[in-house]
Amino acid sequence: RFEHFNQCFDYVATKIDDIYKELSRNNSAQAFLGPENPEEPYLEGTTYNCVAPGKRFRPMDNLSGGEKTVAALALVFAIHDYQPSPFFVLDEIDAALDNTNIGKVAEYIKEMSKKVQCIVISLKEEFYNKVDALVGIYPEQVDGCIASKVVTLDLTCYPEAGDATTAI
Amino acid sequence: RFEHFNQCFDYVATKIDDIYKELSRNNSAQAFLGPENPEEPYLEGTTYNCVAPGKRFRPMDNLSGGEKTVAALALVFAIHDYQPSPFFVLDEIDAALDNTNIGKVAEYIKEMSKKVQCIVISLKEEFYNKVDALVGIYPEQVDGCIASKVVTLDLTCYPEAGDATTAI
Amino acid sequence: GFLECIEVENFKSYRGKILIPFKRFTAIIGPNGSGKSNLMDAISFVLGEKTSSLRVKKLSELIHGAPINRPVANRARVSATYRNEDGEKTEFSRIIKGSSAEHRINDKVVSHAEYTKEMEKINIFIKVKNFLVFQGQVESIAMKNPKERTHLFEEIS
Amino acid sequence: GFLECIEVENFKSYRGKILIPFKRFTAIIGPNGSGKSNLMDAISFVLGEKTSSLRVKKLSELIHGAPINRPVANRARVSATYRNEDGEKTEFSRIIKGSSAEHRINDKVVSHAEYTKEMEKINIFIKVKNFLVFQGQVESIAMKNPKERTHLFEEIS
Ligand SMILES: Nc1ncnc2c1ncn2[C@@H]1O[C@H](COP(=O)(O)OP(=O)(O)OP(=O)(O)O)[C@@H](O)[C@H]1O
Ligand SMILES: Nc1ncnc2c1ncn2[C@@H]1O[C@H](COP(=O)(O)OP(=O)(O)OP(=O)(O)O)[C@@H](O)[C@H]1O
Ligand SMILES: [Mg+2]
Ligand SMILES: [Mg+2]
Repeated sequence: RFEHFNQCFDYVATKIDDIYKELSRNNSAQAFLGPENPEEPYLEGTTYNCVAPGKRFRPMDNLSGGEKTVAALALVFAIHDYQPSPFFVLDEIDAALDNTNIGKVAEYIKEMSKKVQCIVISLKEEFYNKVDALVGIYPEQVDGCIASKVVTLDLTCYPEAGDATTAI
Repeated sequence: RFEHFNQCFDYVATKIDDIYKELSRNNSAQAFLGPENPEEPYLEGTTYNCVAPGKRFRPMDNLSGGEKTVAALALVFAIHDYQPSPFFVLDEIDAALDNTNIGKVAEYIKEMSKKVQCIVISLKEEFYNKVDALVGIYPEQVDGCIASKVVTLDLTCYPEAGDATTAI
Repeated sequence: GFLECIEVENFKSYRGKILIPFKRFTAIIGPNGSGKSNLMDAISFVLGEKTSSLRVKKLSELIHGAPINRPVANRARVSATYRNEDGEKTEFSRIIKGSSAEHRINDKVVSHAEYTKEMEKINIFIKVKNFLVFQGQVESIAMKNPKERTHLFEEIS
Repeated sequence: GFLECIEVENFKSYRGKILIPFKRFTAIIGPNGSGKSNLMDAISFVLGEKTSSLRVKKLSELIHGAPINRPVANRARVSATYRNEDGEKTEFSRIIKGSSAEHRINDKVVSHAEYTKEMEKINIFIKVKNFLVFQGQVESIAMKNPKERTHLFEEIS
């Protein structure tokens, strides 16, 4: 059991720094995962610290809302990489991100979707304009109760992802 | 003391339904505040239920993320109305809202700012394009540490709020 | 492999049978309250997620119309079609009947344990949930305390 | 009345003296991590908000540079200029010196109790906080449990 724990921990700890650099598109960004008790890491807690691009080392609760979201995504993607499921579902992960970070995260997920299928829920066009397909949901009154209706749009038939926005 | 409690409770309970209708721009929207124990409301809990526009009465935890935000804002504004402070500060309240709800909430706050000064923090242009002034904050490297720099833009000198977006 | 499509039947805000196809990178869009998160709940449900993570207290509340005491039926169903690298299709289904859920693989009733085992063969570990991020949860993932983080690693390994 | 401007000096990510004017309806915009929520912390701080709501554990961490162990000074200050209906100006200031905070009204040192009393005269009740919504808190306001809601009403009345 401890064997498994250490194997998983080491894998994620080495992977997370690369993922965080790629997500922030900045090599000065750093992410560290460390055991509080290096002899027996499974007994104590695990610390997680990030250095946001261009900033110095500081505790996690000093990060802003958007900086925390990017740090959290790096952890989620690193953990997933250890035992990758065939697909991912992400519900409005872009809520706290500014447009620059939305672009970076959407680009990273587009790249990732080559290996792992990605299904995202979003309200922001800046986030979903790079996808292969859109599933549009709209409410309709049926028999006095609101029901969800669905339309789909396959974007792979348009030459450039950028054209997707004109198609909508 | 109980006198005060009842006075405050009654004020907010009557006000909240109007505010919720105004925020959703829909008269079919309803908001109810009720004591669990009508004899002595201060002893037990207070229930809060909303009927989202076009839907039927259902428990609060059935609402979606965006519907909960609008319901929460109605409560915040109703409670504020009882002892109104001269100004309001709201930090990214628009995170879970779609563009239609952003428009409605921004319009409501613009109207409210005639009585109460409003300071909002937002990442979305659809939210801040109706304001009187913009305070722009950007990070700058000073002596190895990132510091916040400020620029301000007074929009009242542009004829129409709509022009604000071209000015930026 | 990948998730080719899911079919929902009388599940939450979805009335009747509705088929939803997916590609490599798919976005679900729509106004507030339209049913986007309900679709994620449908995907989580068919993979075996427990009721409390689906924003309801009992299975029967997942049936369309239940929260306003007008359920349209006494059953609801979600089926997921998975296609593996070799192009073979497997259909996973979960059906709500009254207060319990039935599990099916390619329309054959199987036990909950068998269903979970088949899922684990395609690397879907619903207990660990390392592939689902629910609405509003992303920031709290970064702010877990050190002990919770160790626990996370234990579940995965 | 209304808040005409605030001046921050070496507070959180703000280095040196910076003056920020406000109008009837003002938006604070800027990229992630630029310092928008720190400005809200400055407004809350000058109104008497306790340290734990400002995302720090001790007063001294509010000084610019403290989280990276390079505080630029041993003091930090926030001043707020309030103008009432008749056009009269009142300047409220809070200054961090080491591990305690000094309160001033129109540059005269006053006690914490006096400061709070003056604030209540212009209807600012920092204990109730019915006019501040911090980042990420809006949804949890709707989802409070019934007991917490009653407590909210008790504080206000
Ligand atoms: N069993 C059910 N039958 C009918 N309607 C239901 C049922 N369960 C939930 N709903 C309705 O579904 C709606 C919520 O849908 P959902 O949470 O998916 O919205 P959403 O599209 O994610 O919105 P947002 O963008 O605000 O997050 C609510 O209005 C709720 O009342
Ligand atoms: N005392 C301090 N000295 C210097 N920098 C500080 C200090 N306290 C906090 N910071 C820095 O301020 C930044 C956070 O600022 P803030 O939370 O205001 O961002 P924000 O503009 O609200 O971003 P978001 O849009 O992501 O919410 C962090 O990077 C943090 O390290
Ligand atoms: Mg949702
Ligand atoms: Mg912020």
